[in-house]
Amino acid sequence: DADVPRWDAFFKCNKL
Amino acid sequence: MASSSASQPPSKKTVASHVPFADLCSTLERIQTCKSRPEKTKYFKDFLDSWRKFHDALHQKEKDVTDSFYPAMRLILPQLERERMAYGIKETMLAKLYIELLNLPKDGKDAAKLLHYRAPAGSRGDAGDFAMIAYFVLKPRSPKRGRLTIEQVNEHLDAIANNNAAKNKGLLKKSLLQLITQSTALEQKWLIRMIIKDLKLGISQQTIFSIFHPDAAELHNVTTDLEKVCRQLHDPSVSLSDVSITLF
Repeated sequence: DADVPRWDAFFKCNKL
Repeated sequence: MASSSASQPPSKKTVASHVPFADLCSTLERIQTCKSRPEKTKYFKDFLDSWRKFHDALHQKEKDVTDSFYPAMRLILPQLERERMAYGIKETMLAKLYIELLNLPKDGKDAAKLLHYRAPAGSRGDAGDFAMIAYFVLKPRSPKRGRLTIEQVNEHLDAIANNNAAKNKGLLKKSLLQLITQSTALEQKWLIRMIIKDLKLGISQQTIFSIFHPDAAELHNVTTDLEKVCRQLHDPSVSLSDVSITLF
């Protein structure tokens, strides 16, 4: 769904 | 209560259905590991700010939004949980469950570590910290990638609490197994802490509240309702006096 924002774009987290 | 609710597709309407539980765990790990208070508050604030911005993007065309930071907050401050009933799970039960699940030799070293987690053992200084001991036992034996969102974790925890309230030990064990078999060792470490209700973050609930909103602690004192605090004070520019008008 193109309208749904992506969480990844809002939260930059280096995976531990 | 059925323990299969978490297997249903998550609603796309909440932030929690988009946020991987792994991202919360990474944040908690960073908060716990860093030494200084400014760093600890920064990691929490980064996560919270991302949540609020994503919330704005997700709900931008909607009115009367009830979605909030609550699904994450109740995992960060599990000692304030009021909606979900008790899990009925203590360290010894988890130890026995892990021994069974991982098929650990009953008289082996790892089984002993889990069962006697209070005994001073290694040089890591983790005696008494069951979650930490479990983490090292689980690390070589758990999935490398977690698959659950924050919403799904809450659904699993609901199922565990409901099965405990129904005194159904078989289903309680089953619902706990469903949760841990889909989680990495690091996620399980934090899940254990959430279930035991002691996160050991080195940052107080008052500090968490104050970062969330300057009036959060006060509203929580009055209502003891974490969901209400998160919903009413979702917008940092709204003050408690504005909210009070709606409350009373």
